[in-house]
Amino acid sequence: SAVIEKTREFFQICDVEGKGFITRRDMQRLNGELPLSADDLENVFDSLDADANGYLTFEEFSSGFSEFMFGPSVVP
Amino acid sequence: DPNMKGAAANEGVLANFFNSLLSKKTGVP
Repeated sequence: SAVIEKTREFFQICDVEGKGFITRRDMQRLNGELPLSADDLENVFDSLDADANGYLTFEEFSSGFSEFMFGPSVVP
Repeated sequence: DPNMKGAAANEGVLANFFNSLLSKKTGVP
């Protein structure tokens, strides 16, 4: 779908090396490219890193993005 | 609830982040 396509594009902006995951360092690299402070990027990373293992997988990234697009998913 | 406040603040930061990525992609500031 178009959303998955977008998510993949965004993921690749963060994962410039194509590792398949995003680290805190990758996030800080966006500091110069996006109008967000280093603190903001740190917060973004922490919010997306659901299991707090220091790696953002595509799944974690995409669930954060779909939450932003469609609101928090309601788990019954 | 301070936790809720933190979550809301983070949501704002996330929205800001994804919006920035969107404008970066489309070239619209």
